Amino acid sequence: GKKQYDREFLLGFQFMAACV
Amino acid sequence: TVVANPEEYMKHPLQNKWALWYFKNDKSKSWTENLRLIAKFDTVEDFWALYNHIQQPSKLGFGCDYCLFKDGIKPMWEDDRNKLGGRWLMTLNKQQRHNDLDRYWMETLLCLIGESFGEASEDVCGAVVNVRPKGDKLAIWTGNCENKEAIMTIGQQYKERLSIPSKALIGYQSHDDTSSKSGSTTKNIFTV
Repeated sequence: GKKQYDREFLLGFQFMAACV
Repeated sequence: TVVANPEEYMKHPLQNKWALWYFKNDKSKSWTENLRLIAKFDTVEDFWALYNHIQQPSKLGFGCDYCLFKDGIKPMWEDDRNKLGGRWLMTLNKQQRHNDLDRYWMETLLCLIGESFGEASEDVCGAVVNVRPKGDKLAIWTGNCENKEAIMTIGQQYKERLSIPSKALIGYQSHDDTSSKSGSTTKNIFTV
């Protein structure tokens, strides 16, 4: 399916350290 | 036995791969020489790694632009995927550089990478922010200025996302009209 993300979901990742 | 949960270590893929471009106005160079690709990304995590690393638009010098476009589309009218298209244009006043510009640009980016316009997101080519002494500009570029339904969906939702009052109108202009204009204003094909 189409990958749609709302703003709150996206904002939740702003300050997570990239771990991969 | 411990089974790793992919949700905990996999990056979150975006629908599209995106390319962020930077334009710096150096008059000793050609327009295309002044346009530089910064990076491409196709996950939520890589988007933020890039976003958090670069200057906000309000910190850029006059004449600079950021462009975020789908991979394979160059941020110029001449690209095959742009040449029949146009843009929803927001013109900001000088005060808004301090109050709104960075927030509006981030919302614009989130609208694009999150595919916020539903089916109409397929019509989106990219977005541009221009930092200019007279007033900054923000635009969402779409691929075909005759796709009224998609264009109106994008314009209405974009305006809502930026919390623009309904009585403040924003206009959609074709690249063809913008590139061939003789004066300083281009006619709006659509407004919301």
